[in-house]
Amino acid sequence: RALSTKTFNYATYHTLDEIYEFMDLLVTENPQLVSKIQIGNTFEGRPIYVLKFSTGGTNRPAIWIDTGIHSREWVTQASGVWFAKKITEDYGQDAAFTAILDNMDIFLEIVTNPDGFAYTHKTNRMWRKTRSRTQGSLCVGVDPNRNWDAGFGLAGASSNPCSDTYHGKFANSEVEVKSIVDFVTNHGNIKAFISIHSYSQLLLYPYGYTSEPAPDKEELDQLAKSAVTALTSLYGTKYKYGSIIDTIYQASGSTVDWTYSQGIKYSFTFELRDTGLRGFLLPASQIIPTAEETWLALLTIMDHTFKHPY
Amino acid sequence: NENFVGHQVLRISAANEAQVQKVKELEDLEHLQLDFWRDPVRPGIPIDVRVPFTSIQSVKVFLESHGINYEIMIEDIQTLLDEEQKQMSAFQA
Repeated sequence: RALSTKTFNYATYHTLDEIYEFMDLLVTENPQLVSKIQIGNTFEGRPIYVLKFSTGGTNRPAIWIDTGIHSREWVTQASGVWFAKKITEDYGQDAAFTAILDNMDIFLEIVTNPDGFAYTHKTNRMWRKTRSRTQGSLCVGVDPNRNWDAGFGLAGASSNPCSDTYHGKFANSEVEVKSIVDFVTNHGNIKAFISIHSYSQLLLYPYGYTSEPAPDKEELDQLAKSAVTALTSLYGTKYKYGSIIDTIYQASGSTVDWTYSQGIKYSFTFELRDTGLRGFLLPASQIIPTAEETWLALLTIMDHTFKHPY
Repeated sequence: NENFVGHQVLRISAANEAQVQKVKELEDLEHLQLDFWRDPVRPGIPIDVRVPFTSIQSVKVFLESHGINYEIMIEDIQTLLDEEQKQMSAFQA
């Protein structure tokens, strides 16, 4: 086990326990900057943690980043770990980023679906959903990216509990979703919300449940273009961008449709890289390059959010 | 741990809307236990699907009989999982 975040190996995949230990190390090493908040417990009773990066102030405008809501997308949790370390390294070193963190807080949820993630390590590497039980069905789990109260239950989600896109019995039925909903609602000052998935190399903005353009579509499109340009500049990884429904498919009850409906204008969702045609089985050697290039896109979105208060 | 020996991931290229619809029909066949990594959306966008060993022949026959192109993206999932596990274990050791 790593004794510090300096000796932690960012180029390999880690279990839930190892990631939680990493979070504790990061907090211990950076008590003035990082704190750990428990926002809930999973269906199976695991704690749900969010790292808060803050240089002070009260209820500052904030940026939310989550990784790993789909448990089998291991490169996302691994990237989240790398982002956490990067934030502590770059604060005070990178002028643009320091300005952001001097004025805004960042919340980072590295393992958004802890039950599912643990299950991928112990039982089924291909597991995507939560691990909640549905009364009257032998099938387990809900797709936590179809469980939000935005077009819930419309086309683009399944009502079959055995489906990988099962939307659940009602919006926010999953505690992993409800915990974020409560946190975001109570906070009330989150200005950007970025939910990170893999794979297929996309940067998407609302909507997913309707083809109606989002009121801020033009700005979101321009920002997505800038973010993708920054991302591609590092290793040449090609990304597409656009609204969810136009770029991939209709998806109802998705995370960023809900956050956008709550007034969080800069709501984006990423699909990270699949260089080498490995899908969810991206080799560990690609974790750091993936995180590095994604960070450039995140910086672009964070910087824009900071410079365009609303 | 669930075993994925012989599971393949196929990358399907639907040339037109009719072929996309045909692949969507596969989605509804629950007994095949297909796991769509990238869903059928529209022509030109690749469709990736994990096919259990027991369904491989049926799926390939279906695709070929409808003239739908595909290639094997991952030959054997379990081989990749073993590599992944080996790498993690080596790090932990």
